Amino acid sequence: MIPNQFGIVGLLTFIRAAESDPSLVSLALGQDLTALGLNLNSPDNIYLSFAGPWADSACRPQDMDHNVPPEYLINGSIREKLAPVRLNRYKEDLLFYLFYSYVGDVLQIAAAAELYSREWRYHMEEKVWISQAPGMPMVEKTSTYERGTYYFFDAHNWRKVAKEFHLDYSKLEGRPQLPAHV
Amino acid sequence: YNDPPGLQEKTEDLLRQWRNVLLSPLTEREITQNFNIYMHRMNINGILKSDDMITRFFRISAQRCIDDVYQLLAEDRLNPPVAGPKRKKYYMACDSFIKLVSLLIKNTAEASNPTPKLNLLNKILGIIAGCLLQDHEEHGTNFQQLPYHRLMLILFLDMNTSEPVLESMNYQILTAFCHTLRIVRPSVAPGFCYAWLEVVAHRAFLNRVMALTPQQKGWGMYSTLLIDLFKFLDPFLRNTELAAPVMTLYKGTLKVLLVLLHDFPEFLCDYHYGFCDAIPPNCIQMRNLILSAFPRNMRLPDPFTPNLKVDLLVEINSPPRAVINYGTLIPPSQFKKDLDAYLAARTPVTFLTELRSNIQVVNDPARRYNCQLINGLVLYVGTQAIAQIKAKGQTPNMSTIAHSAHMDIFQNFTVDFDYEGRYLFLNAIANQLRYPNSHTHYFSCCLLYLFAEANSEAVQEQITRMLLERLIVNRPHPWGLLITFIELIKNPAYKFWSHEFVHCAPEIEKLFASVARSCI
Amino acid sequence: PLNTDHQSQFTMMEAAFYHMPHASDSERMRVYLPKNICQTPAYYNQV
Repeated sequence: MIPNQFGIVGLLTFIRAAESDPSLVSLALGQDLTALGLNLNSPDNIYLSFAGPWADSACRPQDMDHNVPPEYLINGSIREKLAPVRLNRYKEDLLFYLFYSYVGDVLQIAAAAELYSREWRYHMEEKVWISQAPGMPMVEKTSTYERGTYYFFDAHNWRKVAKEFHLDYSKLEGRPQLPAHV
Repeated sequence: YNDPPGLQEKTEDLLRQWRNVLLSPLTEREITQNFNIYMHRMNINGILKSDDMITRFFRISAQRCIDDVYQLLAEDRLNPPVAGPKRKKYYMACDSFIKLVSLLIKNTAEASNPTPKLNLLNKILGIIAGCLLQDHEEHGTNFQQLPYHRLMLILFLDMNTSEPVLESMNYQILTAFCHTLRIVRPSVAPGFCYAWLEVVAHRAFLNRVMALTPQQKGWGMYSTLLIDLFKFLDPFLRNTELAAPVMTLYKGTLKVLLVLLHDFPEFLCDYHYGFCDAIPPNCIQMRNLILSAFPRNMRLPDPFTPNLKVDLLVEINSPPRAVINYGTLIPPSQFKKDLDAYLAARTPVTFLTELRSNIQVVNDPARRYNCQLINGLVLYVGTQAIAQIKAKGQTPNMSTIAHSAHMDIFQNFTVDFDYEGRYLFLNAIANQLRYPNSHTHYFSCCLLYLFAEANSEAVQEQITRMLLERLIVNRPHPWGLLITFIELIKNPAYKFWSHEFVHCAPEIEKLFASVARSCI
Repeated sequence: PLNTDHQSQFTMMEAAFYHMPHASDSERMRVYLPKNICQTPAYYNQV
C-alpha cells in the first residue's frame, strides 16, 4: 500500500487522530454544521435574520433594521426625557411580550422577576408560565407537589389557558435574580 | 497635506455644531428638513466651495472620529468600567459623522443627478479605506478595527435605506462598497479581517448584493470578495492544527457559506469553480459544502436508490450552471497551444511526456505543483471531451470516454505523476462531481474508468482514498460524489472488494461496509 | 511553513482576534431599549 499521506494509511492516521485529538482534524473531518446556530431546516430564507459570522443564534426581531416612519425613530437626545421603563406599571401582556422577545437579554430576566412578583411561576420543564386560576379548587396538595386547575400562558396563541397540572414544586423556578450590575 | 490654516479648528467646530443639532429634540424629519441650514453654515466656512476642501473636511472629520474611539478604548483599558464597557459610547462620534455624510450625499445636487452623490460616496469610502490602511501600517498590532467597521457599516445602512433618492443608484452604491472592501481585503489589512467579514456577511449587505440587486448583478462582485477571503485563509489552513484566530475566521466563513447554501444555492453553483480553485485541497468540508449546492428547482434522486439509472436522469445531459470562462481556464501560452494541438490531433506524444514538467512548480517551498493549472486543465479537457462525445450523438460511458486524446491526458496523470500530483489531479476531477448534469456524469465515468483501467493498485488506492476522505467528513456530501462511490463499491466490474487496501484496518472496512449496507 | 508575508499577516490577525467585533458594532444604536445581552437560564426559551 501507499506509505504516505496520499494513501489510505495516511487517511487512517487522521481518523485515528480524530479520536485522540479532535482539534487536529477539524478540516479533514469537519464539524457538525447543524450545530452552528443556523436554522438550516427553515423553509424560509435565513439570511435576513443572520446575526453574523460569530453569533451563536439568529437575530431577534428587535436587532434588525426595519424601514419605519422617521417619527418612530427615537432621537438619542430625548431618551432621558421619556418615561423610564417600569415593568411594575405594565400589564401582563407586555411582560410576556418582553419575556418572549428579549431572549438572552436582561429584560427577559426583569420581566420574569415581575411576573414572579405577580404570582406567576415558571415551570422549568414545561417551559411555561403558570398561575392560580381564581375560583378553581386545588384537588390535592402535599409538601412536594399540588394538583389542580391552573392558568398557563400559551405563547403560541398568546392567551391564558386553564389546564389541569400536577405541579411538582421542585420544577417551579424560584424568584429570578437580576444580574448584579443591572 | 498643506491643510489651509484654521481648517482643523473650523472642522471641529462644525462637527460640534452638528452634534448639537442631533442632540436637539428635533425629530428625524425635522433634522432632514433643517439640514440645508447646516449646509449653508458649511458653505459659509468654505467647506463646500471645492472638491479639495470637502475631501479635507471628510479626512479631518474621519480622523477625529477614529482618534475619539482610540482614546475611549485606551481609557477603558486604563480604567476598566465596572459593569463592562458600554459599547455605544464608541459609536457616538462615528454615527453622528456618518449621519452628516449621508445627508450631504443625499442632498448634494438635485435628486435626479446621482453623479455628484456617488462622487461624495466614493470620496468618503476612499478616505475611510485610506485612513484604515495608514493606521494599520502605523499601529501594527495595536490597530483597532472598531472605528472603521462602524463608519463603513453605518454608512452602508444609511445608503441602503429604501429612499427614492437612493433607489436610482443602488447598484453604484453597492459597487462602491464592494470596491472599498476589496481595497481593505484581509490579505491587505489582516488586522481588519474579522470586521471585514462582519460587513461582507451582514444581513443587510447580503440582502442587497444577493437578493435586491436585479439580474444577480451583485453576485460576481460578491464571489470576488469570497475568493479574497479564501486566498487569505489558504496559507493558514494548510496545516492540520488551526490556531484559534484562524479557526474563528474559518468557522465564520463556514457559517456564511451555509447561509448561502441554504438561501442562494444557485450562487454557489455558478461560482463553485473559482471557489474550489482558491480553497486549499485539505479543506474538505468547506469544499463539499460548495459542491453540494444544487438549483432549488431540482429534485435530486436519492443516491442510495437501488438500480438508480444515472444516465437516464433528465438533467444528466444538461450542462451545469457555472459562471466560468472556459477559454481562459488555461492562460495563453505555448503550453496552451501544444494542448490544443494534442487535443485536435492526438499527437505529438511528447506533449504527454512533457506534461508533468509543465505543471510542476520549482521555486516555491510551499507547493510543488500548480494546483490552479491542474484544475483548469482537467475542466478544459473534460468539457472538450463532453462536447466531442455529444457531437457524435453519444453520451459518456466506459467506452465512449476511452481511447481519446482527452483520456490520454488524464491517464498520463495517473501513470507519470507522483502521489501528490496524482492526488491533486484526482481532486480536480472530484471537484466536478456535483448535482446531476453533464459534467458530473462525464467526470464520474472518468473516475470509474481510471479505476478500472489503472496500471497499478496504487492508483486505485488513491482514487478510493480521495473519495473516502470526502465521504467521512461531516455532511453535506455532493450528490455526484455519493453516486460515484456507490457505483464503485457496488458494481462487480470494478472488483472493489478484492483490494488489500479495502481490508487494511477495521475502521476502513467498517466504513465501506456501512456505505455498502446503505445502498443495498 | 508560512512565509514572512503570511507570518506577519497572522500576527495582525491574531492581534485583531483579541478584540473581536461585538454584535452591536453591526447594529444601529438602540437608544430606548439598548441590547443588554446576559446569560439567561437555559430553561428560558432561547429563540
